[in-house]
Amino acid sequence: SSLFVFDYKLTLKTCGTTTTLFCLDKLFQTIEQELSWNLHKTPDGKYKLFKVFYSRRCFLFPCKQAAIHQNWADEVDYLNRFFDNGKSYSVGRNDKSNHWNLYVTETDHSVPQAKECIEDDDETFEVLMTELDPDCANKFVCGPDTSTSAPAEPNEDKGHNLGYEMTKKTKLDEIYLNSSQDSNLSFHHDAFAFTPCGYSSNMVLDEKYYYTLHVTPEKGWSYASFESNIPVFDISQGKQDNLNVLLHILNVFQPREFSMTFFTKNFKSKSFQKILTINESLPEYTKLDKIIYDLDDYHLFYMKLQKKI
Amino acid sequence: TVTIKELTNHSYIDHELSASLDSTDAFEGPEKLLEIWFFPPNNAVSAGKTLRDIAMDRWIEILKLVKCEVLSMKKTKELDAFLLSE
Repeated sequence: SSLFVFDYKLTLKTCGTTTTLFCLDKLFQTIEQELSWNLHKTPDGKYKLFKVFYSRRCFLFPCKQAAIHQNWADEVDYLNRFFDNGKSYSVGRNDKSNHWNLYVTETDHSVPQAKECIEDDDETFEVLMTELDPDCANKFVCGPDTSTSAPAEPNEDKGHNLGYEMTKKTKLDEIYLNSSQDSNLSFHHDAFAFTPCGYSSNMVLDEKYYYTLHVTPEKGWSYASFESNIPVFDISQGKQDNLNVLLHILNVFQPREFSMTFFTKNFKSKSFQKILTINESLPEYTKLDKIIYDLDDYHLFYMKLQKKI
Repeated sequence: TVTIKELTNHSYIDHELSASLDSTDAFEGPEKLLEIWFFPPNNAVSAGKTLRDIAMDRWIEILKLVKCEVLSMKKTKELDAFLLSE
């Protein structure tokens, strides 16, 4: 799980049986008390914020979830207690219980936006992979007695050391061009290898863009997620696009099935145009679903693919 | 690409938690993803404190309600990236 905190935005991504939405009450109390922000509220006390997204794939074991997270309708009801103008979508096939759910509020345009904000390059690319190739999944198993280079400095430790080694071994730090030869962008990395297995990592590129990976390699419910807000085409000066990114990730995990979502504000962008036909460059996979939503000021692209037998 | 110095420049790390975590019972990978924009990007309105002024122990309290703990955190010029226990 990961949390990314910006000046005016946060992204919280948690797996397992976590209760993500139960942070809202305390979060708003903290913000109002500690930051003295007077957040917009409607007469019936709902927050009218610039934008809220909440999304998740169907769980593998929904009945093991806690409280409201056992079903999407309860989550939507809970979110609607906090936020004004929320809309809920189920994207993909409902009959297979592996569709994707989205809750999004209408953008609050009452807050003036700085001019350059309009041309904002905000995009989010997410790939959710199941039934990983066993050999690939095994790279994220470290076992109870894996030896690693013993912590050398006081603030090093085994989990982070192993996480670093997993990143290097699987080249998950090379998804975006950032080596000193081809980019002068700053690159920060934090990874942790769980015992006996599992991996989480946050990478930050150019101080403000992140990608994050979470892997549950166990046979029977193996899963890996990738999420990024890196505007790859711009940041690589046209040298890379989301197809390069996707191919790198699929090569590391080789899932039998995966879904991808791509949010963009600018549907005319090269990135969005390229992603519309991305499945044509994936000969090993067959397209199950391809869905495009126009969500007031964002466009959402959703695709589900399965490995050809 | 990542260099070994990235193992030593955390802004925060919980060694005790790191050494005690056990993922034997992990079974649910699919995540819940919440993103909240309190103000527009490049916000021209609100001056003063930002989310990044919220102290670590406050984040730890908030995340406890989610059933997460903070493993480590990296700070850059524009964001704080927390790695969490789940």
